[in-house]
Amino acid sequence: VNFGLVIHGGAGTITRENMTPEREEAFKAALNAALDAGYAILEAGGESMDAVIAAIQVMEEEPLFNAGRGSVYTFDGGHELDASIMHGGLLDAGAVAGVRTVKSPIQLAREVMENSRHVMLSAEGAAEFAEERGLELVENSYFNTEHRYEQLQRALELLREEDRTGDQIAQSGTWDPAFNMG
Amino acid sequence: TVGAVAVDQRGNIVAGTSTGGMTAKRYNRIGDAPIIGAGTWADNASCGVSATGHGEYFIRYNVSAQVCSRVKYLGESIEEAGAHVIHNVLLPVGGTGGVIIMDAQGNFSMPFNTEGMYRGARTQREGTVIGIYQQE
Repeated sequence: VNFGLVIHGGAGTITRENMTPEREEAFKAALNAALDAGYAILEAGGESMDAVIAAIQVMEEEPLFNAGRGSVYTFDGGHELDASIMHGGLLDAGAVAGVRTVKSPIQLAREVMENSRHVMLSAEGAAEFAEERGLELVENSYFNTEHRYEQLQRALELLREEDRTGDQIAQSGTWDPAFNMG
Repeated sequence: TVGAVAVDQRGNIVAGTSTGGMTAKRYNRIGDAPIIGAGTWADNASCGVSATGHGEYFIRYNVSAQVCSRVKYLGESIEEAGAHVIHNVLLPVGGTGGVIIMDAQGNFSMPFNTEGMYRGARTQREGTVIGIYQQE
């Protein structure tokens, strides 16, 4: 088998004109670090489940990406995180939505898949399950970053100008990917 | 949004996705990332997919599962299936974003219809590929 992995760190209005060489190198280094983590497991004969978790956890801890630390802010100034995982051999799946205090949402999605009778848990119930499973919990402020906070301020200004909510913007025909994806 | 799809030495595909969601979202809005079939899908008989983009569209068009269904039932390659869904299904209706795809043979594809997508792959056969912009 030609083993390996493929990763993404988000899509959007990303052009050379709005990217500095330093920032571009930082993104490439972060992507390489995620590939390193996942590929090492595969190369050693490990399972694709562990490789996916390892690669995603590197990106969850990297403030450049919109996941884990570096997540965007909600309208109210907090963070709500979502994750899911699926095993192609078993067709087992696990997912979590709207979690605020679980350090690694992708690890919680795996716990839901492997150690619950359910596919998706949300919000406080998901956090309660995470605590029962011994996963690391953090304050919601753990996910704060300065650049995402500045994005929120710009977004709120736009919303005030347009007198609309982010949800309405997402459903409009003139929705700008930059608004969502930073 | 971040994601990964891997195939191990036993040929098992796993796909995963993790996200902070959408800037300034309200009302406990949830996008496609935690929706099995929309943001994430894996089936050893076809492929594994993780998606990133405008979640409301990825949910309605069941994007990740649709890519794998085209591989499974139409016999398309992952390149053909991914390109069709991203460029011919999503883009005409205003759905923007991309997917990463890997099959059980370690073939991979990373189609997207935005200006850029942070992406990378490493396989035993092809080594490492990193990209950000179109035409990379």
